[in-house]
Amino acid sequence: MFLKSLEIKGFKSFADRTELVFEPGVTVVVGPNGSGKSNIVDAVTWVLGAQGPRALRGSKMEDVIFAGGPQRAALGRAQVMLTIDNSTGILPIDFVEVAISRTLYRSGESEYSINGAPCRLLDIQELLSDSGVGRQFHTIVGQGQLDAVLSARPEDRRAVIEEAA
Amino acid sequence: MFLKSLEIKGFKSFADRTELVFEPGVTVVVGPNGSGKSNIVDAVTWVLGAQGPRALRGSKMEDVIFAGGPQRAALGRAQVMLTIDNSTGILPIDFVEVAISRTLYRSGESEYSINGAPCRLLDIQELLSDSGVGRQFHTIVGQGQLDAVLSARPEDRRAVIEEAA
Amino acid sequence: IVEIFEEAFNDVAHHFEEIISKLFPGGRGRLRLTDPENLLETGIEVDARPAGKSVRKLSLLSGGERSMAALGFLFAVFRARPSPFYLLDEVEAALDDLNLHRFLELIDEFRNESQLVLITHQKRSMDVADCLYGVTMQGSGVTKVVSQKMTDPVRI
Amino acid sequence: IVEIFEEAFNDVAHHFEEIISKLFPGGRGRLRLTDPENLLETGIEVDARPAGKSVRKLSLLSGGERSMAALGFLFAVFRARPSPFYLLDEVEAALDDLNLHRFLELIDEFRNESQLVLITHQKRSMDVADCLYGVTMQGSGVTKVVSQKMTDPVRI
Ligand SMILES: Nc1ncnc2c1ncn2[C@@H]1O[C@H](COP(=O)(O)OP(=O)(O)OP(=O)(O)O)[C@@H](O)[C@H]1O
Ligand SMILES: Nc1ncnc2c1ncn2[C@@H]1O[C@H](COP(=O)(O)OP(=O)(O)OP(=O)(O)O)[C@@H](O)[C@H]1O
Ligand SMILES: [Mg+2]
Ligand SMILES: [Mg+2]
Repeated sequence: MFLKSLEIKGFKSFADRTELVFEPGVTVVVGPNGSGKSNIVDAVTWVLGAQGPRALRGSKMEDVIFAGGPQRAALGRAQVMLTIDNSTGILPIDFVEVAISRTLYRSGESEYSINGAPCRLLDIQELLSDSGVGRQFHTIVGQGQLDAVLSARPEDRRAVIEEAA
Repeated sequence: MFLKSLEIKGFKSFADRTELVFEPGVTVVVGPNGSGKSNIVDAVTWVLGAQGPRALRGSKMEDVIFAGGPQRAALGRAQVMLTIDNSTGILPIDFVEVAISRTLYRSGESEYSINGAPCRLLDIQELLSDSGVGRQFHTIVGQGQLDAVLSARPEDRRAVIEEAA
Repeated sequence: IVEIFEEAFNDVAHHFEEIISKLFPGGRGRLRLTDPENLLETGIEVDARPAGKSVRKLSLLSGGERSMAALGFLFAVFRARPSPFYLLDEVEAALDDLNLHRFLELIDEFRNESQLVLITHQKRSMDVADCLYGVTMQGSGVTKVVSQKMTDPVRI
Repeated sequence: IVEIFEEAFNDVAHHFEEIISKLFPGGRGRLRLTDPENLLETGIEVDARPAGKSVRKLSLLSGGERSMAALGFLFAVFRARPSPFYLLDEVEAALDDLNLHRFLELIDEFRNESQLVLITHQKRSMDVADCLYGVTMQGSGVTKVVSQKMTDPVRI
């Protein structure tokens, strides 16, 4: 199982629809301060089912919707779609390709879908939880989060291993 | 008032007596990971009267004494002396040059002196507190401590300004 | 449940020692249980000692050394219980040139085991890319992404 | 006491706006009191907005942008209520090349106001040194310091 592509639209600084295609192996993302690199990490964290705004550096869930720029009005919704190659069948679903999508409207309404079929956030979380991807304590290391591995309590380090196992 | 020199002996990785001479202007300290750069910062923090081992990344006060290496036995004491130019008279003491010294023995005993005259830790702290140097919340920014300025509570930021004023 | 944890811990501990010997050549590292009698609730402590040093207390290690020890732990988990992909955001910030080289060698080793996405603003980290994305924001507050496929990433 | 704080706050706030306009060219920054009615207990909030962006929430700023805002606050305090010396340990870790340049220009401005000691493992930061110390540890666990006086630091 691996990531095939990530489509971001209206999420944080991605006012314009953007698609990143991933290969097996190493993908490196570079750019200046404030260009949007960590926002890509936030987009993946979000579409995989993150709950609560603080995991995404915000204070309200609405903070992930493009807030506008000097020549650009704010948008009304944020949408992220992650397409995963499932040819090894790790995800318990009968598709070779699995597209997970999450949308948030400024009204506060959310939509979720798997391969175009509407579902609940819980369905996305459950689909992923057995594949070693669902919770991302250790698969996604956010900026400045590396030292937490060492400064954490011993019980928290245990939890990392338990979740990975 | 400015720093003239720093003498470090037996403190952390400074098993050999080391003297750094400072000029007015900008001094830059470079070196590889783990070479001892932040230990220099710890030495200044310590001789200026830091209390408690955690300000120096340790868990016991004794952690600042050179613990030995593969070919070097542990030492019995740590000593740091900071010499300050006082020709502007900022420090309320009748000397053009002020040498502050702090020593810790493995037994746990401490010695302090100002220009060679034994004194208490409190005397050092009081000498410095009026000069804008005594507490170092903002004059010494430790490694990884920069973001704390922003993540601190608003009351703590107020305290920074109060102490500087 | 306890056996699942015990087995996982032993695998991770084994790989930790191996990986630390590469990240700290000549040094050593070990994971230990805080309470081996109580496998249900025990926590995990990390010991790491760079070459030529006798200090083992993690808090006394330097910024770069702590980053290397943390990366050792994470990659030991990656190898013991692999996930399909990993996303690492500027984890090499505290590393000097030599440690960065060792970290990139580790990435090289892992590229066939898992898919890795590395976020960085350092040029040397670009060398290991199979695929490179450049992110910009041209004063409009809107991110733009440009991709460049690397046909031959530098093998470290 | 309250007047001392009020006066100091106003000076710091004034310098903060000035310094932020250099660290974020085209952007703006402001300090505000959380409770202006209660000068005895009020806290201080930091607002900073880089050029071309409308997001003002500090938590949403990037790592490098947060470093620049934090440096703006610190240096505003440095200028409003100077101390004789400052010791900064790897404060430029999150900065890209352009922001590092702006930070080094700020150091250049301050070199006549206060004595500055900068710890770094980045080569470009060495350019501003009047005096340079190299620190090494040759596998013996013992630090050795070598000094090199710069007669002509690079004026940024
Ligand atoms: N909802 C939003 N609408 C518009 N812009 C946003 C929104 N949320 C965040 N941003 C902007 O995105 C930028 C941060 O991007 P990001 O954290 O991805 O930067 P980065 O490339 O990781 O930079 P660094 O190298 O400094 O870590 C900030 O300037 C912030 O103002
Ligand atoms: N009491 C002690 N005795 C001997 N060595 C010590 C002692 N305390 C700390 N050290 C050693 O000093 C080293 C840390 O030095 P320091 O934090 O100054 O490194 P640094 O140059 O700042 O590196 P970095 O660039 O990674 O931040 C560690 O390797 C640690 O083991
Ligand atoms: Mg970032
Ligand atoms: Mg350091």
